[in-house]
Amino acid sequence: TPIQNDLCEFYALL
Amino acid sequence: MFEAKISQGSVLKKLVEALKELVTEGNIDVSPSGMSLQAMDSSHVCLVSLVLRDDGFDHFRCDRNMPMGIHFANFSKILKCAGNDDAITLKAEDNADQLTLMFESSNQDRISDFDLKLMSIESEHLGIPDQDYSAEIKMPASEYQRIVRDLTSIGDTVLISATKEGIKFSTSGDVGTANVTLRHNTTSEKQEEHTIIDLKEPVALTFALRYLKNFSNATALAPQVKLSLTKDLPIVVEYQVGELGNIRFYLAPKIDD
Repeated sequence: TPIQNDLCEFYALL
Repeated sequence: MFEAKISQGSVLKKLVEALKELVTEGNIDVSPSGMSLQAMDSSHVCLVSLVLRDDGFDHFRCDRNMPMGIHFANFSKILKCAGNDDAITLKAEDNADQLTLMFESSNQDRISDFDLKLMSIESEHLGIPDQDYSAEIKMPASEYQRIVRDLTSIGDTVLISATKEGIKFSTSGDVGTANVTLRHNTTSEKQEEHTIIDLKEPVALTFALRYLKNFSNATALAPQVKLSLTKDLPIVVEYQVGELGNIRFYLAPKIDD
């Protein structure tokens, strides 16, 4: 099943 | 000190209505170049980014950068006390623990002021790079709202696929399936009715519908909405707020595990 990813996996936390 | 006046106060009311269901609280950063906000929802799945430029305001002064920690449901309560035709002035002293909002009716016969308590919020900032997207689609904001509302009644997730044929929204659920395809269309004399599909390469991504529906709370802000898609990256749903700036929503895709 598709999983909902965390945005932090795509963009770096500053 | 910080002071900003916007004669079209309804814009501020609509902005807060657009994001208050998504984010409970966040820092509005004020600087001499304007106001901005970046806030994630509690599950870290989506993010709201708001940019309002200083020159979009009727008057704007900010002597030093500062974050204003805002509880958006409380901000909304106060903004609901402003008339739709009121001018709104925001004021805060440096390092203040409150934001003063002044509402003036259009014929200036009624003036009211409210103080909103500010909060100290430790915010996380994400670095979002400027990038080229595989597909950028501009469409009427009302059309986007209709599609996500209709599909939400059928399923939980939507597959958005952009090809040279158009942009297709597909979902399925207990009641059955649904597909809506929009084609590139610039025949109307009114630009806000156009659908413009700028495709560099075909792309297909799956998203949770309830967030996409939530983003459509910004429909009243702009006649058009822009969707930006790239494989394995969050979708960007952007509304231009006149000359003032823009509000963008980012939503992480669902990826097959």
